[in-house]
Amino acid sequence: DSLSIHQLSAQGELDQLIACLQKGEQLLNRPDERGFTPLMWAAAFGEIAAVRYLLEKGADPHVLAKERESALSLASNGGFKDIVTMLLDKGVDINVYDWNGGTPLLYAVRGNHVKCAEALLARGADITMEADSGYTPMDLAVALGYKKVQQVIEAHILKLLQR
Amino acid sequence: TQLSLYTSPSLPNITLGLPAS
Repeated sequence: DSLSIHQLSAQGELDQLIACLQKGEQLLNRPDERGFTPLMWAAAFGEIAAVRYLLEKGADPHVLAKERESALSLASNGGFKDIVTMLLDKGVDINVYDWNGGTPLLYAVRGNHVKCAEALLARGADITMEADSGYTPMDLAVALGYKKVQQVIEAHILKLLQR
Repeated sequence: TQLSLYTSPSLPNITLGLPAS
């Protein structure tokens, strides 16, 4: 039995991933049945070496899955700041939104991932974008009682006002 | 050897469980 390229990416099985891609380049951006590419699986499960390797091989970081999920949102949701930074360095849309209006910043806040929220805010994530339910990142931080994330957003707003 | 499979990634509903804003 062999694992699919999506499973190899998610499990960070780099040697097998390299071998698998050597057999078939076209697998690099192969979406699964919900539209998730190997890069998205690696980003969702925090496999930084796999993310780095797939990007080096030319994996497309801009691909959206069927419900507009993105590698950046998956990494932000998981709190994987280094992967968030890698994807932002590839110029992905920092304000991409999906099926419930979720943006990378909203997922970072929802997961109480302070470092991810800081990284996204530092790179200009839009703090006014609301989820379909009308919650902004600040609303969400307050509603969930995530004080540190709330402070990070407040500090960012102050910085914007001072400019 | 038993292969362990990860379940497909997914993104949660942002405001599940919160009152309507």
